[in-house]
Amino acid sequence: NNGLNPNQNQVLCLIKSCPEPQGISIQELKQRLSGMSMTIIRQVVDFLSNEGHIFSTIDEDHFRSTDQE
Amino acid sequence: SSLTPEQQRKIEENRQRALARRAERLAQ
Repeated sequence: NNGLNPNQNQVLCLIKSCPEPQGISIQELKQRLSGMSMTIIRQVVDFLSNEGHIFSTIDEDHFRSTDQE
Repeated sequence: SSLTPEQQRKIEENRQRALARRAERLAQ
């Protein structure tokens, strides 16, 4: 247990699985997580950023995990 | 799509900041 809720784990898992150097876009996250609203995805992304699990890359809409590499 | 040196620099900077934030949270 890493202290994250299921939504947070799902988003983090997708971000970690993206091999692109610029990371995954928020639009792509929305496409892959069809059951999750954009509002929730943005909330989760903000939380994960604040906790240092992820960071924005080429702009504020692309994310990578600090666990990668 | 390959990244420009400027983009790479920005990404590394953001990554270091996030790692520092993560360490801070874990220390709390």
